[in-house]
Amino acid sequence: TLKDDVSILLDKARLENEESMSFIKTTKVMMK
Amino acid sequence: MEAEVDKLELMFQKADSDLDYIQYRLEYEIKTNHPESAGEKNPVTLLKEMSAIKSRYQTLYARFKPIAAEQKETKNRICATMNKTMTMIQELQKQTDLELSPLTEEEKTAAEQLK
Amino acid sequence: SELEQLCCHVNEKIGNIRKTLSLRNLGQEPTLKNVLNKIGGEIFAVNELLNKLELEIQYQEQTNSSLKELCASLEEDYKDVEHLK
Repeated sequence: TLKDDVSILLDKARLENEESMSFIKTTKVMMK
Repeated sequence: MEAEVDKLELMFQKADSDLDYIQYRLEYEIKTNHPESAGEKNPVTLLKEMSAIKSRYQTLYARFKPIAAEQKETKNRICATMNKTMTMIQELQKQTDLELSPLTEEEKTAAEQLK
Repeated sequence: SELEQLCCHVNEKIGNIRKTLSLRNLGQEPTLKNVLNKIGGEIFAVNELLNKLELEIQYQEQTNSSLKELCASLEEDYKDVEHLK
């Protein structure tokens, strides 16, 4: 249903953002 | 022939406005029979809201996809550049016999993750 | 194809009228009235989720530009090391 689709996409977007934030942190550690 | 086409066009226009009128009358009748009260919306409003949320979802999904793809591509570029830079620094180290301070645990973990 | 578009346009309107007709008797029976209220609740819940999704996508767009800045600065660093070499 539409509600499930929206929930799935929301979880996906959240996961991507968490991954990207940790990726940025990791990269900054290496650039120091 | 021209007259026939004009006639046909008029018929389509009339059909179109008749359909609009039927839709309007139906919605008016439903709104009259189901006056909206606190928290209770009439079926017509709900039908409109339902198609609104469907198109809003499609809009957001269309916005999400390219960003996610672009993010993946940028991350790959960062990893490639980081690894190239690390390799070059190690080569420089060898060439110049320069002893750099060893990577900290945090840096080692980060390097592994980026690999 | 214009005729096809015209047919789609008319069919879409007829489809809407059919949907609205099926709603006409809705709300007379108490059970259906409950269904209607439940649908209203679901629509509200989906809208809340869509608001959160929109915020998440805005956040993702910000993250995207931070990643691009990081990538640009890293490529600068690489050029410096290459120059040093």
